[in-house]
Formats: sequence, structure tokens, C-alpha cells
Amino acid sequence: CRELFQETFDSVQLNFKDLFRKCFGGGRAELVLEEGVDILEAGIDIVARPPGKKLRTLALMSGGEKTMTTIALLLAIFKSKPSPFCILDEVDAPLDDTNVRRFTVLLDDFLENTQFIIITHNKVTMGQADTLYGITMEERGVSKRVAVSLESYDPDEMEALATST
Amino acid sequence: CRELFQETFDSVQLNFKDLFRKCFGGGRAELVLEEGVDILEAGIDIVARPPGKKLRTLALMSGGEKTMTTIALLLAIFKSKPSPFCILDEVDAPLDDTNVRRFTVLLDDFLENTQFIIITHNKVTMGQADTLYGITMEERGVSKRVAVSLESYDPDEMEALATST
Amino acid sequence: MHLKKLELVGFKSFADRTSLDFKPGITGIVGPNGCGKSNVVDAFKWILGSQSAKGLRGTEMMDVIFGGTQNRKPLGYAEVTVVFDNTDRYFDIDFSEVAITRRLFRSGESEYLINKNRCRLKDIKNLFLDTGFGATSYSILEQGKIDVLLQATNSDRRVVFEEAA
Amino acid sequence: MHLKKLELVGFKSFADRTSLDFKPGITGIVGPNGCGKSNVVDAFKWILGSQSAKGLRGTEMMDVIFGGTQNRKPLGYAEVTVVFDNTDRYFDIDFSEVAITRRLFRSGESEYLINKNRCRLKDIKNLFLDTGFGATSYSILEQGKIDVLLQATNSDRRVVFEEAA
Ligand SMILES: Nc1ncnc2c1ncn2[C@@H]1O[C@H](COP(=O)(O)OP(=O)(O)OP(=O)(O)O)[C@@H](O)[C@H]1O
Ligand SMILES: Nc1ncnc2c1ncn2[C@@H]1O[C@H](COP(=O)(O)OP(=O)(O)OP(=O)(O)O)[C@@H](O)[C@H]1O
Ligand SMILES: [Mg+2]
Ligand SMILES: [Mg+2]
Repeated sequence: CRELFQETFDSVQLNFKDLFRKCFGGGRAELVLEEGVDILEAGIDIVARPPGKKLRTLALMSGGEKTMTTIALLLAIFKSKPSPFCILDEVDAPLDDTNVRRFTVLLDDFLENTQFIIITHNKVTMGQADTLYGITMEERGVSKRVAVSLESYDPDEMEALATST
Repeated sequence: CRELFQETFDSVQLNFKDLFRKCFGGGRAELVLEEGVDILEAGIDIVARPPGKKLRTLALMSGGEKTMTTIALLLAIFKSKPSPFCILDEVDAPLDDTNVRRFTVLLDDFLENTQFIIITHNKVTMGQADTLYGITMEERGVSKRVAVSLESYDPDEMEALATST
Repeated sequence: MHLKKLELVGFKSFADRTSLDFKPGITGIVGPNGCGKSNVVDAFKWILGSQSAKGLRGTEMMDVIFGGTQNRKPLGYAEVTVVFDNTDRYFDIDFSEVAITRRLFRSGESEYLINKNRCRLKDIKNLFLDTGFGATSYSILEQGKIDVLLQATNSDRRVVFEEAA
Repeated sequence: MHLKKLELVGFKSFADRTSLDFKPGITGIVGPNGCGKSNVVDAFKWILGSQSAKGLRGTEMMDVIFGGTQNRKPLGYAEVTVVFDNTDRYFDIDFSEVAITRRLFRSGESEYLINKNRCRLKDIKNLFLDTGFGATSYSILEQGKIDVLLQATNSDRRVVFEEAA
């Protein structure tokens, strides 16, 4: 059990360092096991430094930086132990356009093993979807699936559908 | 002191009912003082029902519905006791385009007494600003103010400025 | 193994039978605020065995059953089915398609089915054991909770690593 | 009374003297992730008297002093000044312009000034008393904390009402 945990930790560590650099276009990040404690009990610390900046606590990072760090960690775990599917509910809400693009580009490396279901209001993210579903309420309070194609997707039209009832 | 609190509560209550209807295009909301407790100790409950839906707990509301309810309550307090300025940091992140527009239209009623400082990535919200400032890092890790005009605002250009260093 | 379909009826705001077909790659889900997108995520958590009402944003498990609108009566039960392609026998069961169904009746009675045969919750949990996804797993990032992995204490974070090991 | 200007030097990521002029209406602040927009909000909380390092996303108050980058040395102090137009004598002080300055040195020493005259923190807090805005007031909604008003317990929520009364 100890070997298995150490092996997983080392593999996620390697992936996290790599994916963090991809998320931020540089910088460094790593996972640190608590010292002096049995590996089966030790806590895991995250150390992350965006490019060009000094090392500071995670709490001082911005909303967008924290989200990108979390995405890098999540995908690092996925790389070590692929999961057949992954559901992301508006993770792109705090991101600027550049980071949204970096995030969606990163997903490309995972599409072989993993299906992604992504809920979003962001047009750049929608553009990356292979299939797009709309969920609206033509009858107030009752959800309904509607067909949506990216070219024709007009949030106002869908919202008008929903609020008109 | 009791009269003052009751007076404020009643006034915020009236405003909240009105502003919630404006935020949602209908529905009902109210504030409920805890029963059987001295008014100076009583807690304040929020009851909110979006249009066409049944009354449910706040926790069952969606991310966007909760944000709009909070905005209605905040502005209701502002209406009762105007504050000279108000700072909103990416409150529009969970909102769809229709709700962003409703939110920015609501602010118009408050511009006489209150200056708003709004941090946003949303182009619809930016469009409502009278003055627009850009904050970027031409030198990594060092914030700098840059002039931005809405017509010429190009997030990619600003981000390219920031990430190129 | 891949995810083929999710079907909901009477689950939260999905009063009418609604199904979503999934293909490999990225599936985007879009739509106005409050229309039921995150309820789809809750449906996944529920069908994967979640027993926590709070984790589904409710106060009791009954909250997942369609509670009616101003124009519709509440329904008597909630049902969700998820269908996986199992040609690669990823699941330790000799079917090339695995359909898992969960039902909850207003009476409080629950039903679980694998390929239309009644089973226990334990059987479903056993099916998912070792796959990396289950109700609490790291493969679902809920709305507004993206930073949970960063904010977790070091020992909580370990749990995610142990799941991946 | 209205807000005229905010000036920062050595405060968080604002190593160089930066000033933002404010006019009536809505001022928008835009820019890439991690560039310092929310640090401006922290500057407002700090100048209005906030004594909580955690409330400014740090672990100790020293965290507000510019800590350097890979290419710049840390600075020795942080300074923020906010300037109000007081022609209507909104503040109980006989000046038509009120400039409030706060400084913190690495030595741990703090300085507070009103119109360039040294004063105590208490004097600044007294100036803001009864105005509806101060460090903890309802007129600042921080990033990611929009739902705090909804999630607060009923008795915590009262506090906001008492402030408005
Ligand atoms: N048991 C139930 N019966 C009927 N409606 C329900 C039930 N449980 C929740 N709802 C409704 O579902 C709605 C929330 O849906 P959901 O959270 O999925 O929205 P969303 O599409 O994710 O919106 P957003 O973009 O704002 O996040 C609420 O309005 C709530 O009243
Ligand atoms: N004392 C300090 N010295 C130098 N830099 C600091 C200091 N304190 C915080 N920072 C830096 O400020 C940055 C965060 O800035 P801020 O939170 O204002 O970003 P933001 O523009 O709001 O971004 P987002 O759009 O992602 O919310 C972090 O990268 C952090 O390292
Ligand atoms: Mg949602
Ligand atoms: Mg920010």
C-alpha cells in the first residue's frame, strides 16, 4: 500500500509540475509531503509560483490564478489515473480569455481516455465542444433539453424562450 | 433604538420586494424576522421565489439565482441607507447575458447617490461604465494602470501585454 | 468503456422524461440561469450513489423529487438512468451495455437497478469501486467549488490521492 | 461627498506609485487574471481601517507590503491614500477635501494621516462612523464572496441591518 501511494504521489507530482507550466506559460509548482510523518498519514501541501513572481501563499493568489492551479492539479491526477469521464460546472467563470483558451487547449491531451461534460456561459469554451446541448425552461420551472448548434447559438434567444413564459 | 431598527427593517423589506421583482422579472421575496424573539435580538430570514416556480429553500436555487437575490438585497439596503460608494468584484461572473443586463440597468437608479467601482471580465458590464481603467502587468509581478477605452478594449491585446514579459 | 446516455424523469426540475446522449470528446451544456444545468450534475452524483441530501443542495433526500411549479403538480418519484458502453468489460459484469437506474418514491422507498434488474446500492457502489469515479470522486467539480482542492487541509487533500492510488 | 482619488505605492503588487481618479457614475476596472484588480479592493479595505490580515488574503499584515518579484527587490513600506471631496461637509471636518493616508513599514510601525497630519486609527474610524461604509461594511462585495449575505446565519445577517440603521 505504501509503494502504491508513493508511486501515485510521484506520478501526480511530475504531471502537476508540467501542467502548471502549461497553464501559466511558465512558473513552478510542486506538491510537498508533510515531513517526519508516516507516508500513509502525511498531509499534502501545494506550493505554486506564477511566472516572474515571487513565491507566496496560495491565499494571496488571484481568483483566476487559483482556478488555473486547481485545473492543473485536477488534470495531473487524471493523467496518473485516468477517469472515464469528468464533469466541470462553470469552472471558466473567473478566467480571462487567454486562460480560457489555455484551459480548453489542455483538455485536448485528455480526450483519448476521458469524456468531458462542461457547463459554461463562455462562448470560447462552447466553441471547443464536440456536442452542445441547451437546457432551458420553456415552461417555467420545468427543464427541457433543446438542440443548439454553435453557429446558431444565441443566448438571448434561449433566454427569451425561458423568460417569456 | 428599537424604532430605528424596525424602521430600517421595514424600509429594506419594501425595497427588497420591489428590487427582487425587477431582478427576476416577477416572483416574490421577503425578509422574515424571527418570531417570538425581542426585535433587538431576532435573526433575519430570506424567503425568495423566482417567477413561476414553487417556494424552495435558498440552497436549491441556482448559482445565478442566488447572485441576483444577493444583488437585490444589497441594493435594497442601499436604497434605505445610501452609501456614497460601492465596490463590486466580479459579481457578474455567474450571470447569463440577460441577467447581466438587468443588473446593470438596476444600477442606473442608484447613480445619483452612489459611485460604483466594478471589476469585471464581462463586455456587457464594461459597456455600462462611464470610466474604464485597465490594470495589467507589463513587468511581471508589478501592477500598472493603463488607459482603456471601450471601443478599443481588446482583452487579448492587454493579456498579450501582460504575458509577454 | 464510455458514457452513452443519461435519462432523467421527475428528478429536480426535470418533470418530463429528458435524455442526453454522450459521444466521446467534449459535451457542452449551456442555457440561462436557473434552468437546470447544475441539476444535471446533481443527477450524476445521485446515480453514482450519493447519499447526502446536502451534497445535492437539499435538506432531505425528498428534495430531489420534482416538487411542482405554479402550474404543475409535484410528482411521486424521481428516476435517473445512466447507460455505459461496456464492450471492453471495464465493469466487472458480462454485458456490453450497463444501465444503472435509481428511483426514489415520496413514500421514502428507494430502488436500484442494473440492466433493469433490482439490486442494492452496495452492488452499484461495488461496480464503481476502483474506477476513479463515484459520488465523491475528483472527477466532478461542482459550481462555485473549484477552489475546494486548494483550500482543503493537507490531510483532506490526501483522500483524493488515496482514491487515485 | 464623493470619492475623488485612490493612490497606492508599495501596496501589494503596486510597487510603483499608481493613482486612480474617480468621477460620479460607474468606474469599470478590467484586466488579465492576476494583475492586481482585487488588490485595489484590498487597498480600499485597508485605508478604511481594516485590521485583519486574513481579510486582505494574507497571513500577517506585512503581506500588504510589496514583496518583490524575480527582478525587483521588496519595498520597505506600503502606502495608500484616498481623497474625498468634502464641500458638502459630509465628514465632520472643516476641509473641502479630505485625504486619508495609511502607511505600514517593515519595522511594523504604522502611520495614519488626515490631510497630511498624523492622527490615530481611531480618528479615521470616527470619521467613517455613521456613514455606512467602513472596512467591514456592506458596500464592498469581494470576489467569490457574493453569496455571503445569503449564506450568513440569520443573526449574522442582522449585523448588516444594524449597520444600516
Ligand atoms: N425538486 C425540485 N423540483 C422542482 N424544481 C427544483 C427542484 N429542485 C431544484 N429545483 C429548481 O431548479 C433550479 C436550479 O437549477 P440549476 O441549479 O440546475 O440551474 P442552472 O441551470 O445551473 O443555473 P445557473 O446558470 O444559474 O447556475 C432552481 O430554480 C430550483 O428551484
Ligand atoms: N505583497 C505583495 N507583493 C507583491 N505581489 C503581491 C503581494 N500580495 C499579492 N501579490 C500578488 O498579486 C496578485 C493577485 O492580484 P489580484 O488578486 O489583485 O489579481 P486580479 O487582477 O484580481 O486577478 P483575477 O482576475 O484572477 O481575479 C498575485 O499574483 C499575488 O502574488
Ligand atoms: Mg448552475
Ligand atoms: Mg480578482
